Amino acid sequence: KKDNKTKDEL
Amino acid sequence: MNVFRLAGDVSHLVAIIILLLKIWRSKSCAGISGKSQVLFALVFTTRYLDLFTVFISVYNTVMKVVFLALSYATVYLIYMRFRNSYNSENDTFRVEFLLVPVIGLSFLENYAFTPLEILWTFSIFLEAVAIMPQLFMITKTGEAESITTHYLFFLGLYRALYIANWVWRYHTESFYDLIAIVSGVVQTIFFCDFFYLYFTRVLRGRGKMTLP
Repeated sequence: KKDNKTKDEL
Repeated sequence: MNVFRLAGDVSHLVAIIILLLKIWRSKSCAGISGKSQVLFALVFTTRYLDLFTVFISVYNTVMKVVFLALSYATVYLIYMRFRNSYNSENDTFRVEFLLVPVIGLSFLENYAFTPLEILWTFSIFLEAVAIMPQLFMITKTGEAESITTHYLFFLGLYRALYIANWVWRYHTESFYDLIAIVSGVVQTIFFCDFFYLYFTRVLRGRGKMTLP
């Protein structure tokens, strides 16, 4: 399952 | 955060400010696609809904708010304040041809079937194609003012730097986000033809970019 780590990108 | 990511964000900010200042100083949005700017405002709006749900960092929150404010200010200048200078007759790209497939695709391909995730995916897919009305307008009129081309250069550079950021993150964190990467590569490819014209015509010739 994917975490939300690119969500810190703009 | 790495140097590519930071340079990408700065490049993105520079692009948006160049466009806003150009319109503000010349009191004209001639040659600018209002449709592309509305799509970018929609991209930021649907992507940054997480401003209300999670806190990531001060940098993240400030940049999101700045991008939102600047994109809405740009749309305001084009459609309200300087609407007399808006070339709507040349801004004829049919955005529904972008929106319908992008909406469909974001429902089919996402990380979770929740409203926020679908809207995030929608924003990533839409950003990849949002510049098409602007590029279409330049192709139609056959020219672009140099400041408009500087705007497009920094906008394209931003996504190209993000690709370098993803390569870096893959190697250092073993992390990758396929939706973001595929869309980002597609988005950057749209700029390749423009980059070629920018380097061969605008930077050497100074002044307007004219198409052959």
